[in-house]
Amino acid sequence: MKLSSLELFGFKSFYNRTVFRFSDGVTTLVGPNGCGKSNIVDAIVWVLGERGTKSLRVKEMGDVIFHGSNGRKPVNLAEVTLSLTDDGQDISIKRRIYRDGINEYYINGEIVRLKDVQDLTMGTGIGVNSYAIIEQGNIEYLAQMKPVERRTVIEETS
Amino acid sequence: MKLSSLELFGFKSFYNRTVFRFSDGVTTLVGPNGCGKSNIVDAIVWVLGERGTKSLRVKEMGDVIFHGSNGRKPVNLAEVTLSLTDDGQDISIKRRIYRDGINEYYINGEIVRLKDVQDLTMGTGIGVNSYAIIEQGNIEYLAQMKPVERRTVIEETS
Amino acid sequence: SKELFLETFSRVNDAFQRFAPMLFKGGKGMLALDAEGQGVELYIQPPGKKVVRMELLSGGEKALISLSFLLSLMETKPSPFTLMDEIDAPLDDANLVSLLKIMQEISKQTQVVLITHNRITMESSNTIYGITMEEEGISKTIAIKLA
Amino acid sequence: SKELFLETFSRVNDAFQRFAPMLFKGGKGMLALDAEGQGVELYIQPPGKKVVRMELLSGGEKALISLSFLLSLMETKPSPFTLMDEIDAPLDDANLVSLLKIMQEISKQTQVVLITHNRITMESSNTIYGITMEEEGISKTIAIKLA
Ligand SMILES: Nc1ncnc2c1ncn2[C@@H]1O[C@H](COP(=O)(O)OP(=O)(O)OP(=O)(O)O)[C@@H](O)[C@H]1O
Ligand SMILES: Nc1ncnc2c1ncn2[C@@H]1O[C@H](COP(=O)(O)OP(=O)(O)OP(=O)(O)O)[C@@H](O)[C@H]1O
Ligand SMILES: [Mg+2]
Ligand SMILES: [Mg+2]
Repeated sequence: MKLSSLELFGFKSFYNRTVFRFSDGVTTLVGPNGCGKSNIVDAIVWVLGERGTKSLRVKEMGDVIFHGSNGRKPVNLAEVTLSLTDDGQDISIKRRIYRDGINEYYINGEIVRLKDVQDLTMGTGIGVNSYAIIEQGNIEYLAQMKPVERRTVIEETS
Repeated sequence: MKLSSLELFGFKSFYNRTVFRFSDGVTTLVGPNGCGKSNIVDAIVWVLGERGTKSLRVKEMGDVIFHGSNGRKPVNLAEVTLSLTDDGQDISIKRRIYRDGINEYYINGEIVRLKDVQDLTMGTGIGVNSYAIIEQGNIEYLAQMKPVERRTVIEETS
Repeated sequence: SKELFLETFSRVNDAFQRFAPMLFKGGKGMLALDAEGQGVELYIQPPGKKVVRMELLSGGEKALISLSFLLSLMETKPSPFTLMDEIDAPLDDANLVSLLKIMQEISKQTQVVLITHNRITMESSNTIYGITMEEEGISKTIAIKLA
Repeated sequence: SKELFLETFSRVNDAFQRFAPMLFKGGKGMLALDAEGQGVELYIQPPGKKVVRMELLSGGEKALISLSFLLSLMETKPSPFTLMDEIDAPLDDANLVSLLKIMQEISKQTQVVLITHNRITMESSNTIYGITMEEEGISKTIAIKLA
């Protein structure tokens, strides 16, 4: 399984439809403080089904929708699409949230439930709680886990 | 009031008696991970009367005593001396801890109580809870204070 | 007393309104007493953005806010020294350079000690103390004066 | 099942005992089941130092431990990608270079994405995406392919 692209639209500071293509090897994301790099990490965990507001750095889920800036009004919809390839097959996972709070998930363009997204990603190493995603400021967490938590992480690696 | 020097002896990784002279202007402390830079910050808050083990990164106060390494046995005493000048007068504050747990404070070589050290530093801006000491990883704390805490910090600045 | 607090608050707020735009170029910041008069709220508007909750802001933006507030306290009641451990870690180069200019200014009346891994910070300082562990597990220091 | 866990544990532990000395040159690390068999303890001995509680270790040392453990999990069950936000912030240059060598190796079978302000990290990567906010408050990206 490989990531091919990530598309953000109206998600946090990404007012415009923006596409990232994932390359092989090592990719670095760079830019000034506050320009949107960590918002991309938020977009990835969000589209995979993150429901906790704290790890997304928001107070309520609607806060992930572009809230306006000096030159622009707020919008009413945020959408993130993650495209993957698995054994030659293309898979796209999309999540949308409307200003009124309605939340939708899609796999390959068809509307599904959160559970379907979770089932799709289970065991692939790509998922909301993947140990392989280290959020800003979280780098010590793997070292400071309690022994029982560490056991759980190892069990999930089998 | 100005800092003139800091002496560490048996404090954490400072097995040997080590003296830092404080210069005017901007001083940087540099070195590889784990070489002892943050231990110096610990030494300064410790000699000023820090009693909390968490901010000193230890489980019990005796853990600040050099605990041995590949080439050396543990020692039984840790001592830190902070020398200041105030209006032309030299003042030294020393704190010592023995392996058996006994803790002593000295001002200008005479044994005193913790309260005397606290009284000496009160209102000088030099003290255990000085806003001017930012420990590693703590840089966001001034931004994330609760409004009441922020008020308290401002009150202490009057 | 209440008058003393209000006067101090007003001086810190003045300073904050001057430092925030220096660190957030084109941005604004201010402090305000809350409705009950019990606490002090902090509002920041990075350039071109809306004023939002602190949580939404980035790691670097929060560090700059902390430092703007610190500098405001320091200007109101100078501390003999300030000791900062790896505060440059979350900052981009441009923001770090602005910060270091202000630290140089501050250092005329305050001893500034910065622990760092960052080359820009090292090069902007007057004195460097190197710390090593040649003998395993034991810290040793060497002073390198730049001036 | 218990056998499956013990077999996985043994593979992760093997990997950890190999990665820890790569990141802590001359150091050692290992995992161990605790007395009740309920949890997994982590022991690390940086070069020349005693094995001590995690709290005493420095910011950079804790980051290296986390990364050694992460690499061990990744070797045991490769993840299609890894995404790390400013993990180089607490590391000195020498440790960062060792880490990046290992990340290059890992990247042959895993897509590695690193958010960074660090020049050394940028220069070691194959592709750089720059993110800016020319239009105030709105993120925009440009891709700069290196190799
Ligand atoms: N819903 C939203 N609408 C518009 N802008 C938003 C929204 N949520 C967050 N932002 C903006 O995103 C910015 C933070 O972005 P992000 O955390 O990605 O920065 P960063 O590039 O990681 O910076 P740093 O290098 O400091 O970590 C904040 O300035 C915030 O105002
Ligand atoms: N009581 C003690 N005796 C001997 N060594 C100690 C003691 N307490 C802590 N240490 C050692 O001090 C080291 C940590 O030092 P410190 O936190 O000052 O590092 P640092 O230079 O700040 O590193 P970094 O750049 O990673 O933050 C640890 O490796 C620890 O083993
Ligand atoms: Mg960030
Ligand atoms: Mg440190």
